[in-house]
Amino acid sequence: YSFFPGKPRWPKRKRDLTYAFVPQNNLTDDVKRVFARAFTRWAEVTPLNFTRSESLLGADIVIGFFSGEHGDGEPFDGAMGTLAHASSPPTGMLHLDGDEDWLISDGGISRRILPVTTVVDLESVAVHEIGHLLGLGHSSVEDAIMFPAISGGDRKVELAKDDIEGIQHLYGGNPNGDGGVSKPSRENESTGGAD
Amino acid sequence: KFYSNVSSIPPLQFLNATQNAWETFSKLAGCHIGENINGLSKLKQYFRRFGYITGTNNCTDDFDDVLQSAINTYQTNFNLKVTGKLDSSTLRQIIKPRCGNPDMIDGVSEMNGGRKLRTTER
Repeated sequence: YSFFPGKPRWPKRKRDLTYAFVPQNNLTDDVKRVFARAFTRWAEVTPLNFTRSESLLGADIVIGFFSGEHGDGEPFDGAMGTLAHASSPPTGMLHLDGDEDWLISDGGISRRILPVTTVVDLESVAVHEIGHLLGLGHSSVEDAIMFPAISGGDRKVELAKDDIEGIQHLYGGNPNGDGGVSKPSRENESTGGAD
Repeated sequence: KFYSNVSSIPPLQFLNATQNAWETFSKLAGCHIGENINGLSKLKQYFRRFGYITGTNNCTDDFDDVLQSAINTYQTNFNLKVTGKLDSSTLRQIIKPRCGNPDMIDGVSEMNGGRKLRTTER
């Protein structure tokens, strides 16, 4: 695992973080549930909690889908290529490429959901980008969520030991959990604990 | 577009699997230091985009020591055999879809055990 330069993290007074979706995207509840599940994966192994806000105003994290140039100097490049990017704490911007074909999976942990395809598993990307929002950089461990690349058709949503060690270096473990070492799968929950 | 399940994906999406701007890098396979090949400048832009090349000089189509150093670092970060060449396994990794955040910031990589690696364009 790695960190951003200077190892930025959310301050101690900010353990309950709110997130909101850009309203112009008009995302369905199915899409929002994918993000809720993604946040839950990080909440399970840290003292952080995530709650969805209906308003951008005051939200710690803002999530939106954009195409091409979208104002942050890091334009998206159409289908495939770069899929998403996110800021380091405490900025809280998560941008996804609106030109991708996204798969809204309803759960399951299989590593390859499809043969070679240009469809990208949204939850896999969301879990990765939330790692950035919380302060993790990229990892060289291929099984880790924070590995920078993912093939179209692949699904990788479970935090690896490397991810958990990295995030717990920044925030410590979940005081109500088991540290994430042998946590049971919560794949089939409809909304997860984050929502 | 959002697809709610695998069966809702049109067959065309499977056929378009290689639709990716970075696929053009595949034709650079086998390039090595000293060569001047059309397309290497785009590959240098890719490496600059993800932090492997720093500096503001124009990217050229020369396979120079800057590019070789960037490839070495990339191969280290992605657990590939460090050859400094554009071999097939390196190119397969390069063209994969990926996160837009850089792997290196200010020329420093903390990937792969925190090894400090630096590449500067001259």
